[in-house]
Amino acid sequence: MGCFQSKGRRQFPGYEDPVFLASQTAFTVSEVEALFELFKSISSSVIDDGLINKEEFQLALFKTGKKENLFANRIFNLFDVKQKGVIDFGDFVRALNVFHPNAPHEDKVDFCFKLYDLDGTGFIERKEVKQMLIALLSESEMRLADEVVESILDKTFQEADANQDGKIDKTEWENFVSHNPSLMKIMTLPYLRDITTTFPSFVFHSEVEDIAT
Amino acid sequence: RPVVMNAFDLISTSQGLDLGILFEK
Repeated sequence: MGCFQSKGRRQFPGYEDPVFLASQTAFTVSEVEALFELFKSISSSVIDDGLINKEEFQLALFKTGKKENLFANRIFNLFDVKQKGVIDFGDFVRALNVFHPNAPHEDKVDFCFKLYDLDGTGFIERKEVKQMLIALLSESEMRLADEVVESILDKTFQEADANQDGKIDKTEWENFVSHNPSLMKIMTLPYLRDITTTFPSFVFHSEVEDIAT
Repeated sequence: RPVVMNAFDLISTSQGLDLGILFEK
């Protein structure tokens, strides 16, 4: 196949060989190539530079790039592991790998902890949980009195903050989610099992000879 | 006495956390 395809993929800064990415993740080579189809469509939606910026990420999630969302922002920052302000293809595949149904449970628990540890101090603090609750309420136009928000926080910290120091550390988090497995639901995307049927056009753009592997 | 929900159960319903939407055409 050839030069034409290779030249095309060089326009994607941070593009990595699907065989290499498959060897590092739960994805097959075909699945990595199918993810590239998704990556191409998101990364070209505003600026066709082969990278996903925050506006493009929010556009893919909300169908509008202007809508700022605390949670989408936080996920973007966790995908952008090199903190470049953009997500390249390697970042995209490795981050989505955590959401694969076959990814290790510990990786999901760890990613989710980082997601909620907004300022990255290694603890989920009460003020962070309050900030997230307020963001959720404004997003859903749900109104709750401050006393209700505080009572939700009281109950949550009674359950999750075993040493009652006002913040949830990693061990407390692991223990808390083991008793509340529903909290890990957002960390698994069943879609990732069917990625090759969702994006079948990867077959026409494949650079790998035996795409079944 | 009203049932008080867990904060993280509420937070995890945010649309911004639903990456599944990326795969819905």
